[in-house]
Amino acid sequence: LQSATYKDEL
Amino acid sequence: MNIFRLSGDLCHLVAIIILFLKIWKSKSCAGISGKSQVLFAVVFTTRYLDLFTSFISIYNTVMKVVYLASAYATVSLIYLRFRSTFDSESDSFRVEFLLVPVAGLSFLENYAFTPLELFMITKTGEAASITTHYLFFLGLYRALYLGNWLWRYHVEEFFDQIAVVSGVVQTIFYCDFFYLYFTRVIRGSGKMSLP
Repeated sequence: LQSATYKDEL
Repeated sequence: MNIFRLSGDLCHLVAIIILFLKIWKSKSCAGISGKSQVLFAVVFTTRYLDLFTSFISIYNTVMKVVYLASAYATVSLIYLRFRSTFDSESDSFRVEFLLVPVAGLSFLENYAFTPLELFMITKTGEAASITTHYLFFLGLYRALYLGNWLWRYHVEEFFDQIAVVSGVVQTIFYCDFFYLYFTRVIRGSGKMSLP
Protein backbone atom coordinates (compact mmCIF):
# COMPACT_ATOMS: atom_id res chain seq x y z
CA LEU A 1 0.00 0.00 0.00
CA GLN A 2 1.42 3.30 -1.08
CA SER A 3 0.55 6.61 0.43
CA ALA A 4 -0.59 9.40 -1.81
CA THR A 5 -2.07 12.84 -1.45
CA TYR A 6 -5.38 13.38 -3.12
CA LYS A 7 -4.64 16.94 -4.14
CA ASP A 8 -7.24 16.75 -6.86
CA GLU A 9 -10.10 16.32 -4.39
CA LEU A 10 -12.40 19.04 -3.13
CA MET B 1 -12.77 11.15 -11.40
CA ASN B 2 -15.36 8.59 -10.43
CA ILE B 3 -19.11 8.61 -9.87
CA PHE B 4 -18.80 8.93 -6.09
CA ARG B 5 -16.59 11.98 -6.23
CA LEU B 6 -18.62 13.67 -8.95
CA SER B 7 -21.91 13.12 -7.13
CA GLY B 8 -20.26 14.14 -3.85
CA ASP B 9 -19.11 17.42 -5.33
CA LEU B 10 -22.52 18.02 -6.92
CA CYS B 11 -24.24 17.37 -3.58
CA HIS B 12 -21.91 19.89 -2.00
CA LEU B 13 -22.90 22.38 -4.68
CA VAL B 14 -26.60 21.63 -4.14
CA ALA B 15 -26.16 22.13 -0.37
CA ILE B 16 -24.51 25.52 -0.90
CA ILE B 17 -27.23 26.62 -3.34
CA ILE B 18 -30.05 25.47 -1.02
CA LEU B 19 -28.61 27.49 1.86
CA PHE B 20 -27.98 30.57 -0.26
CA LEU B 21 -31.47 30.52 -1.81
CA LYS B 22 -33.12 29.84 1.55
CA ILE B 23 -31.54 32.97 3.01
CA TRP B 24 -32.08 35.00 -0.15
CA LYS B 25 -35.75 34.09 -0.75
CA SER B 26 -36.88 34.21 2.88
CA LYS B 27 -34.71 37.28 3.55
CA SER B 28 -33.83 35.58 6.80
CA CYS B 29 -30.95 33.58 8.18
CA ALA B 30 -32.86 32.38 11.25
CA GLY B 31 -31.71 28.93 12.31
CA ILE B 32 -28.43 29.18 10.45
CA SER B 33 -25.16 29.10 12.32
CA GLY B 34 -23.15 32.13 11.20
CA LYS B 35 -20.09 30.81 12.99
CA SER B 36 -20.07 27.59 11.01
CA GLN B 37 -20.32 29.53 7.76
CA VAL B 38 -17.33 31.65 8.84
CA LEU B 39 -15.47 28.42 9.61
CA PHE B 40 -16.36 27.09 6.17
CA ALA B 41 -14.95 30.25 4.61
CA VAL B 42 -11.78 29.88 6.69
CA VAL B 43 -11.44 26.20 5.80
CA PHE B 44 -11.96 26.78 2.08
CA THR B 45 -9.51 29.67 2.12
CA THR B 46 -6.78 27.64 3.79
CA ARG B 47 -7.47 24.43 1.87
CA TYR B 48 -7.71 26.01 -1.54
CA LEU B 49 -4.63 28.22 -1.37
CA ASP B 50 -3.14 25.73 -3.83
CA LEU B 51 -5.26 27.48 -6.45
CA PHE B 52 -2.29 29.80 -6.78
CA THR B 53 0.44 27.18 -6.63
CA SER B 54 -0.69 24.15 -8.60
CA PHE B 55 -3.07 23.69 -11.47
CA ILE B 56 -4.92 20.38 -11.40
CA SER B 57 -7.80 20.73 -13.84
CA ILE B 58 -10.34 23.25 -15.05
CA TYR B 59 -13.00 21.36 -13.11
CA ASN B 60 -10.93 21.55 -9.92
CA THR B 61 -10.19 25.26 -10.30
CA VAL B 62 -13.78 26.21 -11.15
CA MET B 63 -15.23 24.24 -8.23
CA LYS B 64 -12.75 25.73 -5.76
CA VAL B 65 -13.54 29.25 -6.93
CA VAL B 66 -17.29 28.53 -6.71
CA TYR B 67 -16.98 27.08 -3.18
CA LEU B 68 -14.85 30.01 -2.03
CA ALA B 69 -17.08 32.68 -3.57
CA SER B 70 -20.29 31.10 -2.25
CA ALA B 71 -18.82 30.72 1.25
CA TYR B 72 -18.00 34.41 1.42
CA ALA B 73 -21.32 35.35 -0.18
CA THR B 74 -23.21 33.34 2.45
CA VAL B 75 -21.19 34.89 5.28
CA SER B 76 -21.95 38.37 3.95
CA LEU B 77 -25.67 37.55 3.67
CA ILE B 78 -25.71 36.46 7.31
CA TYR B 79 -23.56 39.18 8.85
CA LEU B 80 -24.30 42.13 6.56
CA ARG B 81 -27.42 41.99 4.43
CA PHE B 82 -29.75 40.05 6.74
CA ARG B 83 -27.90 40.70 9.96
CA SER B 84 -31.08 41.64 11.83
CA THR B 85 -32.52 38.15 11.35
CA PHE B 86 -29.40 36.38 12.54
CA ASP B 87 -30.12 34.26 15.61
CA SER B 88 -26.88 34.94 17.48
CA GLU B 89 -28.40 33.79 20.79
CA SER B 90 -28.65 30.21 19.55
CA ASP B 91 -25.36 30.36 17.71
CA SER B 92 -23.64 29.83 20.99
CA PHE B 93 -21.15 27.23 19.89
CA ARG B 94 -17.79 27.88 21.50
CA VAL B 95 -15.31 27.80 18.66
CA GLU B 96 -12.46 27.39 21.13
CA PHE B 97 -13.94 24.04 22.18
CA LEU B 98 -13.55 22.93 18.59
CA LEU B 99 -10.03 24.31 18.36
CA VAL B 100 -8.79 22.19 21.27
CA PRO B 101 -9.42 18.80 19.61
CA VAL B 102 -8.35 20.28 16.30
CA ALA B 103 -5.03 21.32 17.79
CA GLY B 104 -4.65 17.94 19.47
CA LEU B 105 -5.47 16.09 16.28
CA SER B 106 -3.89 18.59 13.97
CA PHE B 107 -3.19 15.91 11.42
CA LEU B 108 -6.93 15.94 10.81
CA GLU B 109 -6.75 19.25 9.05
CA ASN B 110 -10.29 19.01 7.69
CA TYR B 111 -11.83 18.83 11.12
CA ALA B 112 -13.32 22.32 10.97
CA PHE B 113 -15.69 21.07 8.28
CA THR B 114 -17.95 19.82 11.04
CA PRO B 115 -20.99 22.01 10.63
CA LEU B 116 -22.24 23.74 13.71
CA GLU B 117 -25.82 23.64 12.48
CA LEU B 118 -25.81 20.13 13.89
CA PHE B 119 -25.00 21.67 17.25
CA MET B 120 -27.66 24.33 16.83
CA ILE B 121 -30.26 21.64 16.21
CA THR B 122 -29.38 19.99 19.49
CA LYS B 123 -29.45 23.40 21.16
CA THR B 124 -32.72 24.76 19.82
CA GLY B 125 -34.26 21.33 19.24
CA GLU B 126 -35.50 22.10 15.76
CA ALA B 127 -34.56 23.08 12.28
CA ALA B 128 -36.59 24.34 9.37
CA SER B 129 -36.95 21.63 6.75
CA ILE B 130 -35.01 23.62 4.18
CA THR B 131 -32.06 23.77 6.58
CA THR B 132 -32.23 20.02 7.07
CA HIS B 133 -32.15 19.52 3.29
CA TYR B 134 -29.01 21.67 3.23
CA LEU B 135 -27.43 19.54 5.94
CA PHE B 136 -28.56 16.36 4.20
CA PHE B 137 -26.77 17.26 0.98
CA LEU B 138 -23.72 18.38 2.92
CA GLY B 139 -23.67 15.02 4.70
CA LEU B 140 -24.27 13.16 1.45
CA TYR B 141 -21.26 14.92 -0.03
CA ARG B 142 -19.07 13.64 2.80
CA ALA B 143 -20.58 10.15 2.64
CA LEU B 144 -20.09 9.89 -1.13
CA TYR B 145 -16.45 10.77 -0.65
CA LEU B 146 -16.12 7.60 1.43
CA GLY B 147 -17.25 5.66 -1.64
CA ASN B 148 -14.78 7.64 -3.69
CA TRP B 149 -11.88 6.63 -1.43
CA LEU B 150 -12.88 2.97 -1.54
CA TRP B 151 -13.00 3.26 -5.31
CA ARG B 152 -9.60 4.94 -5.51
CA TYR B 153 -8.10 2.44 -3.10
CA HIS B 154 -9.17 -0.46 -5.31
CA VAL B 155 -8.63 1.12 -8.70
CA GLU B 156 -5.54 3.25 -8.07
CA GLU B 157 -4.15 1.30 -5.12
CA PHE B 158 -3.40 4.54 -3.37
CA PHE B 159 -4.80 5.90 -0.21
CA ASP B 160 -4.49 9.28 1.49
CA GLN B 161 -4.64 8.68 5.21
CA ILE B 162 -5.19 12.31 6.20
CA ALA B 163 -8.07 12.77 3.79
CA VAL B 164 -9.68 9.46 4.69
CA VAL B 165 -9.34 9.72 8.48
CA SER B 166 -10.62 13.29 8.59
CA GLY B 167 -13.37 12.42 6.12
CA VAL B 168 -14.54 9.51 8.25
CA VAL B 169 -14.58 11.74 11.35
CA GLN B 170 -16.67 14.31 9.50
CA THR B 171 -19.08 11.71 8.19
CA ILE B 172 -19.58 10.19 11.65
CA PHE B 173 -20.91 13.55 12.84
CA TYR B 174 -23.71 13.24 10.29
CA CYS B 175 -24.86 9.77 11.31
CA ASP B 176 -27.37 10.79 13.99
CA PHE B 177 -28.52 13.62 11.76
CA PHE B 178 -29.16 11.19 8.88
CA TYR B 179 -31.20 9.03 11.21
CA LEU B 180 -33.37 11.97 12.29
CA TYR B 181 -33.64 13.22 8.71
CA PHE B 182 -35.04 9.95 7.42
CA THR B 183 -37.30 9.22 10.38
CA ARG B 184 -38.72 12.73 10.85
CA VAL B 185 -38.23 14.97 7.82
CA ILE B 186 -39.00 12.49 5.07
CA ARG B 187 -41.81 10.64 6.83
CA GLY B 188 -43.04 13.48 8.99
CA SER B 189 -44.43 16.92 8.45
CA GLY B 190 -41.23 18.52 7.32
CA LYS B 191 -40.03 20.23 10.41
CA MET B 192 -37.37 18.45 12.34
CA SER B 193 -37.48 18.57 16.09
CA LEU B 194 -35.68 16.53 18.65
CA PRO B 195 -37.59 14.43 21.17
